[in-house]
Amino acid sequence: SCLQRKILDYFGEN
Amino acid sequence: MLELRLVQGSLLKKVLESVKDLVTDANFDCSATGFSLQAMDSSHVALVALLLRSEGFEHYRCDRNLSMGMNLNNMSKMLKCAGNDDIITIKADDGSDTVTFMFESPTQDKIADFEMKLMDIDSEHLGIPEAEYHAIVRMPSAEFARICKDLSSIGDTVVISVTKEGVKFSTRGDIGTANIVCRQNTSVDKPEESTIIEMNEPVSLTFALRYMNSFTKATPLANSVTISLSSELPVVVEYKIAEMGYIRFYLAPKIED
Repeated sequence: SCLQRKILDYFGEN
Repeated sequence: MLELRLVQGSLLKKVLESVKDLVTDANFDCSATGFSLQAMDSSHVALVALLLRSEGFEHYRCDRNLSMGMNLNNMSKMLKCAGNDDIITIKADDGSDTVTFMFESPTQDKIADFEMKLMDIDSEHLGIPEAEYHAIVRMPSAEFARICKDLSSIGDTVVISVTKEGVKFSTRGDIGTANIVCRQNTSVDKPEESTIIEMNEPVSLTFALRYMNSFTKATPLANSVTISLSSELPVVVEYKIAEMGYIRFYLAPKIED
């Protein structure tokens, strides 16, 4: 099965 | 005081149609650089970044940086009242809780203004780093839209693989599997119909087709789409908006559990 990553796993808050 | 006059008003209508199903509420930021938006979908799986540069507007007045929270469905309802040939002007006063959209017909015989309530939206602004991508594919936007639509009738996810052979879009579902390979093709007369693959190293990533299909709502904005892939980053699906800027969609991949 596949796990959906999130945008926040990659990009931090400015 | 903010006053932005966009002669090609249809661009703004198309922008709204391409983001309103992905994002419900968003802050539009206005600065000397331009009119921009950055927002994530409610699941925080996809992010949209829009820039309409100030130079692309016939008149651009933005006295100080302003962030305007809008419900995109309501904004879309208002912009649908503008004709495709209309000039659209966006106006707001400092400290006001409304924004006005003014629509002028090309012959100036009809002028309409629609005032919309603004809303307070608490949104984080993400830092998106400049990155080197393993592979960048440029292809006709209509072709990409067709592939995403076709594959979504077979499966829920698409595996996008770039090798020196080309770019492969694959899916599998209950009824079977599908593979579509697009090879580099620069021989066509029209550059917008060519497929160009720049590959530094092979890459293969899995994405939810539901989001890809949502991104293709931006197809009317550009003849070409650019898909940038790296195994360490969300994919970027970019539509350039002629003379003005871009709309970029970022989608986090699915990974093996």
